[in-house]
Amino acid sequence: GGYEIPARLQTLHNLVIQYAAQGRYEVAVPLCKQALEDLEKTSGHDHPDVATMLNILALVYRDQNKYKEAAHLLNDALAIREKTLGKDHCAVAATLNNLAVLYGKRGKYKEAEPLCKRALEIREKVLGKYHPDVAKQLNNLALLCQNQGKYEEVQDYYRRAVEIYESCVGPDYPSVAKTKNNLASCYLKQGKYKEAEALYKEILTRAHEREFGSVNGENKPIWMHAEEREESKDQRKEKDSAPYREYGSWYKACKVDSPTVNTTLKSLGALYRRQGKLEAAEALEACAQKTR
Amino acid sequence: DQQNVNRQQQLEWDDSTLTY
Repeated sequence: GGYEIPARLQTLHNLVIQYAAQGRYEVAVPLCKQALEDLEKTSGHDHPDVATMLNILALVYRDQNKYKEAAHLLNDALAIREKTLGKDHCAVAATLNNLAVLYGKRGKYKEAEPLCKRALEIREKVLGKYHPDVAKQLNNLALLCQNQGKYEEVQDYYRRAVEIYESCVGPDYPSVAKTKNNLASCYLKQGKYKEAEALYKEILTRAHEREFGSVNGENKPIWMHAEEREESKDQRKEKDSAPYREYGSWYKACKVDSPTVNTTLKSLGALYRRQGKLEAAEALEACAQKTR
Repeated sequence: DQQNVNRQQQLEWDDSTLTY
């Protein structure tokens, strides 16, 4: 980058954030405007410090849900950064991303998408294809496409994000399970039930392995127990009083990353139900209840 | 539930715009 935020601006930023957090926008906004005026007088309009100050003020407007005003400031900041830092700079990508977020908040997904795409291109160029910030950008892009019903593209972006998370942070990173969940929900939207089911099973198997080690004949994840229960239901009916299988150890495992695992349990349960596998569905739903 | 999951997904703001 070669450019760092000056201490004076950092102090002012912290002060503005404090006022904004207290809802004292009537103090925060004039403070920002005064600082902007001072900066422009001493450094001129086209200076990175002015762009940073515009970003601070945009944040205050965003917090007040004044998205149009915020977007106007970010467009100004974007032009300054492109001029002073160059077109392919991470600060330019970040500004483009935040502009896309503001458009997204106003439901303008179509306008937001190209901004998000440009941010992605810059990050890939500067950071390489396998970087967590690239995955973050892919997540935002996927969400914008999802809101436009472009599921083929959503699928591509989430797949790439999963690949990045798995390659640079390992399979246990919570973002892997979260992104796989999002990808599975995109598969469901397209009626790709088999693909979604496979992903849900992957998530639950990983959660199991993390807690109890490799899966084998004795050591099985919850969905295998649920399917066995489904398969043996006729035998149990003959015996009349079959004991309900204990999933005690699984309740513990689910606590590891409960929001994602809980969602996955419910989603796979719903898929089982759709296939008429009611016993398997009940087993997962019971487990989800306990981990809530 | 799936809808709930989708609703929870939010576009992520990049805070690094203030640190450059």
